Amino acid sequence: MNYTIAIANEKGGVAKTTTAVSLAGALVQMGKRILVVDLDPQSNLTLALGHIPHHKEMTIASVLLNSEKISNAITQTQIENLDLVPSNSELGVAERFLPVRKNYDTILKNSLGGFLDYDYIIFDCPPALGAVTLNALTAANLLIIPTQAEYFSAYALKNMMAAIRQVRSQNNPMMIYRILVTMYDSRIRAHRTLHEQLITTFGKDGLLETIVEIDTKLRESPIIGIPIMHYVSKSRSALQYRALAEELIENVGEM
Amino acid sequence: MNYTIAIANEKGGVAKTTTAVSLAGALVQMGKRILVVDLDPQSNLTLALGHIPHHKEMTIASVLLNSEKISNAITQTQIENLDLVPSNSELGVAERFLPVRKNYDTILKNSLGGFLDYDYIIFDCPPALGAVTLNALTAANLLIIPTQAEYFSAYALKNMMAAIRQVRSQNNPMMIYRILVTMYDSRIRAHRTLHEQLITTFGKDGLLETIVEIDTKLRESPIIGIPIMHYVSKSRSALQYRALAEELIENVGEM
Ligand SMILES: Nc1ncnc2c1ncn2[C@@H]1O[C@H](COP(=O)(O)OP(=O)(O)OP(=O)(O)O)[C@@H](O)[C@H]1O
Ligand SMILES: Nc1ncnc2c1ncn2[C@@H]1O[C@H](COP(=O)(O)OP(=O)(O)OP(=O)(O)O)[C@@H](O)[C@H]1O
Ligand SMILES: [Mg+2]
Ligand SMILES: [Mg+2]
Repeated sequence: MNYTIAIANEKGGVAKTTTAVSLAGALVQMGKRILVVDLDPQSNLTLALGHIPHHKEMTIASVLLNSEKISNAITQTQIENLDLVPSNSELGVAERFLPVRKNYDTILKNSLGGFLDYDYIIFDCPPALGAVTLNALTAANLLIIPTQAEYFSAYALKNMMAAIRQVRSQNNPMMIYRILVTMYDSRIRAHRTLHEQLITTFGKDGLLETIVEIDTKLRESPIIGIPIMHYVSKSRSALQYRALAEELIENVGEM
Repeated sequence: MNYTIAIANEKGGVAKTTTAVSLAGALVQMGKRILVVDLDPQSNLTLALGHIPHHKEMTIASVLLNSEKISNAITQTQIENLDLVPSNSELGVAERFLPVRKNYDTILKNSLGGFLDYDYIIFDCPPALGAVTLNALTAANLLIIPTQAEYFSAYALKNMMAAIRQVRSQNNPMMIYRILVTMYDSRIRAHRTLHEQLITTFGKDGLLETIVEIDTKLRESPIIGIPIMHYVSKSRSALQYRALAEELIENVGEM
């Protein structure tokens, strides 16, 4: 009931948004009720589900900055049982104005109250370790860290581990994390080498077995405004994101 | 003399850092003296030039947050005539603490004083449109916006154009911008379609003719800590980044 999953990484362009919308799509096809929350002023998750960000009056910014009830910001999508809390560029000021409030890092967690009725709530985070991502980590039961098997991405895991230690010591001691390798191409030597290193460094408890490979269909589905499994159900990435949903439910904590 | 170039895009993972280090490498090979400035707490530019971010006492954070002279933060790299102002994760608090200062958006511009003696100064920006990127745009003669020919990246140009209008109306009316298509693969239909759309929307004055294609050597050169043209001089991307340097010098403003 309202199990929360944050999708975060300071590194940009590692498929955070793609993972948020694809995992949501896979869980919906398993009969779950899903709420996705767009925490990025880029509003890519909002866009990927067919909505127009600047047309939205009520967004996550209203919840985080103006104490609006989150239920008033929820909107439906083209997919049944998949609801969205959208964002728009107004969220851009959150990094500046959130930190001046007392206990600013628990604002999102406290907004999720008992009335919400979802199996899973998924947060898509901006490529930063600021106040907004801190809110998502504080509210999350599980943190999924999408990463490319490339040098800068691997280095970013260092800051991510530091952020996990900080959040666990402050407000969320029970948070679990898992690293997900995305945009993988086994023909690329750097990918094979770095993937091996990730297995050695993080092992089975840190690194998910499921890998998401390069699939050009993932570049196309956001244009239509639906998750990959609703766009091309038998594509390689749809199968891999379904395998991800199954691996999480079978192996990870209370999911 | 001290011509400033900002490399920025709110969208993550579009090759901002790769473009900053590669363009710097190309300009050095043309006999120019270059200073690169790492404005991202991820410190990828610092890493790409062989430095260890958390070993750095004096970084750009000291300049922006503690009024340190920028000349005290400059360090040499393995490449002659290519100097670096490094960053480390301490820069992460800049989004929170910079905006409380008066005229915070001109701190970087004012730090560049007359004593610096470079042909070009290149800023690598974080994937955000916050106080740090605003400082870079305010200080820049030229803004280069690397973009992938993909849906989310194309959408990000909307917020970038809004940021350009804001900066031009406030402190930097003469700033020029150019969009650079990166990580291009002509075999991908989405890339061909979106590239056509970019040409129609932005034309010759907005979109650079040079395109940087996918080249796995660009994933390897940061591991060695040197720019692509010093790693594999005849690689496709080294040639394309040289062509970029030439196109900028021949066609753009006062370069
Ligand atoms: N497995 C994949 N195969 C091919 N393309 C992919 C794959 N996953 C993501 N992409 C594409 O790569 C780009 C980056 O993905 P995405 O925008 O989801 O990353 P992100 O981490 O959310 O980026 P940001 O840091 O800007 O929020 C997008 O254009 C997306 O369509
Ligand atoms: N032309 C290219 N061909 C292949 N790989 C590339 C190319 N350009 C960049 N890359 C790789 O793609 C990844 C993203 O590039 P890079 O980190 O430079 O982007 P960025 O915009 O600086 O990301 P961030 O938003 O996190 O700062 C890196 O792993 C880089 O090595
Ligand atoms: Mg995203
Ligand atoms: Mg970068």
